[in-house]
Amino acid sequence: GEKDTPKDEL
Amino acid sequence: MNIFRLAGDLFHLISIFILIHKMTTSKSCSGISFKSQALYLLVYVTRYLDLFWTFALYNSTMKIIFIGSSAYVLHLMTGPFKPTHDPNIDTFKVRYLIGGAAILALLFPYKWTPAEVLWTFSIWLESVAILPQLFMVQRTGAAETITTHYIFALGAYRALYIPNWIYRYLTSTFWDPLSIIAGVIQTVLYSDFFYIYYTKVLQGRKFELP
Repeated sequence: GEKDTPKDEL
Repeated sequence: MNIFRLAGDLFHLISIFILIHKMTTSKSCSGISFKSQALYLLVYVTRYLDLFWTFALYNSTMKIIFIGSSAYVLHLMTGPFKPTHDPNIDTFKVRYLIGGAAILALLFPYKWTPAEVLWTFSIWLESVAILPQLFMVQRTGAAETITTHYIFALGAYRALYIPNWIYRYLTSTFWDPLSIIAGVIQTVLYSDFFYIYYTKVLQGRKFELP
C-alpha cells in the first residue's frame, strides 16, 4: 500500500 | 472519513468534555495527572503544525479544539484548581517517554523533514502519554468514577482508529504503519484499565485496583 501519508487523520 | 474514525474523534471530544466538566463542577483536579495533560498538549502542538499550511474544515476545527482544550486544562490545573493538585503522586518520569519518542522520530520518520519528524514524535508520544495518568491511578489504588469515564473515552478514541485503519486498508490501500503500530501499542496500554473498567465501573461498583 501507499506509504506516503497525506496526514488526513487527527 | 469513515464511521470508525468519526466515532473515535467523537469519543475524543467526549473525553475532553468529561474532564473539563469534572474539573469545573467539582472545582478540583484531584486524581488527574498534570504530566499526562502536559504531554497531550505537546502531542497536539507537534502534530497539528500543518494548521498553518493546510485547511480542511473538519480537521482544522478539531485540531483547534484539541489544542485549545488541552491548554485550558493546563490553565485550570496551574491556576484556579492548583491547590487540589498533588504533584507527589504524579511521579512518572516523562523524560523517558519524551526521549524515547524523540529517538524513534529521528530514527524512523517517513521523511527527514522537520514536519515529518515532529509528526512522528507526536505519534509515538501519544501512544505513551496516558502512562502518568494510569500510573497515578495505580499508585492511589482507586479513581473517581468520572475520572474512569474520562480515561475510558480517551482510550476508546484511539481504539476506534484501529478498525478505521483496517477499513481504509481494505477499501483504498491507504497504509500508515507508524500510526497503526503506535495506535495498537496505545490501545494495549489501556487493556488492563479497560478490563477493570468493564468488570467494576460498568457493574456500578467503584473503580478499585485489586
